[in-house]
Amino acid sequence: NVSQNAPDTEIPSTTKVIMVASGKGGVGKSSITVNLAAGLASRGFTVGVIDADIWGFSVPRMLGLDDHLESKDKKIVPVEREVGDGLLKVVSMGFLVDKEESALMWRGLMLNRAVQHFLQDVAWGEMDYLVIDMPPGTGDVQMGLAKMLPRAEMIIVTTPAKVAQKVAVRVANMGRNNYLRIVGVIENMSAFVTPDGERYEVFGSGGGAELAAEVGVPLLGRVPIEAAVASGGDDGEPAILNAGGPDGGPA
Amino acid sequence: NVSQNAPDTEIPSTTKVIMVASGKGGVGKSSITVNLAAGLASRGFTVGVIDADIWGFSVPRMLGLDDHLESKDKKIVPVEREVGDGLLKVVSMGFLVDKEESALMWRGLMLNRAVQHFLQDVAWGEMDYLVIDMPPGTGDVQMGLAKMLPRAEMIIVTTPAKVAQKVAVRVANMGRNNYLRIVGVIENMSAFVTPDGERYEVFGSGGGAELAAEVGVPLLGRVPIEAAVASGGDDGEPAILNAGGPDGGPA
Ligand SMILES: Nc1ncnc2c1ncn2[C@@H]1O[C@H](COP(=O)(O)OP(=O)(O)O)[C@@H](O)[C@H]1O
Ligand SMILES: Nc1ncnc2c1ncn2[C@@H]1O[C@H](COP(=O)(O)OP(=O)(O)O)[C@@H](O)[C@H]1O
Repeated sequence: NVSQNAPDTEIPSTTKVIMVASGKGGVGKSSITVNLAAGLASRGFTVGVIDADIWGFSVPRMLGLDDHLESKDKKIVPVEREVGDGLLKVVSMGFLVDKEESALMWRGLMLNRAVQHFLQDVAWGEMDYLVIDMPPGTGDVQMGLAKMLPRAEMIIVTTPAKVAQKVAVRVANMGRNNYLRIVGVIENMSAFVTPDGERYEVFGSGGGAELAAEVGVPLLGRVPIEAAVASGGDDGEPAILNAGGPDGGPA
Repeated sequence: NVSQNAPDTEIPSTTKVIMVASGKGGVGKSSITVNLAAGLASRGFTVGVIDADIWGFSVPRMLGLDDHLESKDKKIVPVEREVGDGLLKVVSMGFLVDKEESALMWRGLMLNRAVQHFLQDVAWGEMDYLVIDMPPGTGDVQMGLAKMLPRAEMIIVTTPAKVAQKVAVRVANMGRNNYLRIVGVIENMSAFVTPDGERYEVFGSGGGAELAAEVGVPLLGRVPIEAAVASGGDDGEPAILNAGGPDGGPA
C-alpha cells in the first residue's frame, strides 16, 4: 500500500490535494494555480497553496502577498488571505529567499529539504484543498512531492503550441509512475479574442487536445489570452475574483 | 586574469559568444536564440548553437532538426543546417536524451558534466558566433557556463509583465559576478497587433524598459506577439528567415 510508505505530513487526510504541473515554464501554471485556489476560496473553502516552484516566486506576487513566514511552536505559520467567505493559506520559497546569496544556496538536496519542510513543518490546520504550484518539468522536487503525497491528483497546464508538449507527456508519466491520478489538461493562452470577437490563434492550436489524447485524460478547458489574467498576476488580484474569471471551476 | 582560469574549451578564441538568458521560462528565450542564430547564419556567418536548457528541448524542434549526434575521433560532431550562405552547428541535450529513464538520470552533477562536454568534447571547428540557450534563472548549469566562458556576452529576454522581472535581475547579477558583459534586454511578446493595426498589450507593458533600467543596460528591442514566431517554432522554420523577421538584428 503506497500511502503507508509516505512519510507523515501535516496535511489532513481529508484534504484534497491538487498538483498543478507543466512541461515547460511560461505556460501559465502559476496563473492557473492562483486562480484555481482563489476561485475555490471565494466559494467558502479553506485552501492551502504551496509554491514549490523554487526559482519562480510568482505565487506571492500573484496573490498580493509579500509577507515573511512566521514560526510558532517550531512550526511555520502560512501567510493567510481572506477571499470572500473562504481563506487562502500560502507558503512559498519566495517568502524565505529574499537575498540573492541565499537564493543561490538553495540547490539540490536543499531544495528537496525545503519542499519537505513545507509539508511536514507547516502548521496547516484544517484545509479543504491544497493546491501545489509544481516546478515545470520533471526533477527531484517534483518526484519527491509525488512520493510524499500519494493521494494527490494532477492537472497539467500547456499551451496550444507543440513545442510545449514533449516534456508535458513526461510529467504525466512521472505522475502515473507514482500512482497519482491525472485529472486532466488545461490549455492556457488558447487564443486572443478582441473586444469585437475576432479570434487570433497566436500560439498555434490543438496542443491541449493533443496532449490530453496522448495522456488519455480529459481536456478540462481552454483559457484564452486575457489581459486581465496578466495584469491580475502583476497586481496581486487573481482575475477569477473580478470577472466570471477564466477558469471553468475546480476539477 | 579570469580568462586564464577558465578551463580550455574547443571554442575558438575569435568566436563571439552570446548567452541568451531569462529569469523565468516561457518568455521566448529559445525563440529569440534560434531567430538570432538563424538570422546571423542567413548573413553568411558560421554560427554554433548550444541548447543548454536541459529540460527544454525546444531548440532542435525550432530549427527543424531531430538528428542524433555523431561522434568522430572521440569528439561529438554537431548537427549542421545550411542557412542561405551561412551555417548552423547545433548541439542539444534533446539530441542525446530521447528516453524518459535517461532524461530523469540527467541530474545535478551530470547536468554540469553534460554542458561541460558540449564545450570541451564537441568538434566545433571554425565559428564566427556561438549562441547559447541558457536554462532560465540562475543555477549550477548557468554558473558553470559563465565561469567557463569568461568572454561571453549576455542578452536577457523578458516579457512586459512584472512577474518576470525579479529573477531576471538575479540572472544579470550572476552574469556580472562572473565578469560577463550584459549587452542588453530584449522585451518579447510586447503586444499583439491585429492586421488592422490595433494594438493589445495582453501581457502588460513596460517590463522590458524597467528591467533594462534596473540592470543599467540598453533595451535592445521589443518583439511583438506574432503567430509566425510560434508557428515557425513548431514547424522548425525560424520566423526571421521568412519575413523581415521579428529580430532587429544582432547586438
Ligand atoms: N490566460 C492568460 N492570458 C494572459 N496572460 C496570461 C494568461 N496566463 C498566464 N498569463 C501571463 O503569462 C505569464 C506566464 O504565466 P505564469 O503563470 O507565470 O507561467 P508559469 O507558471 O507556467 O511559468 C505571466 O505574465 C502571466 O500573467
Ligand atoms: N514573439 C512571439 N510571438 C508569438 N509567439 C512567441 C513569441 N516568442 C515566443 N513565442 C512562443 O511562445 C512559446 C514560448 O517560447 P520559448 O521560446 O519556448 O520560451 P522559453 O525558451 O523562454 O521557455 C513558444 O510556443 C514560442 O513559439
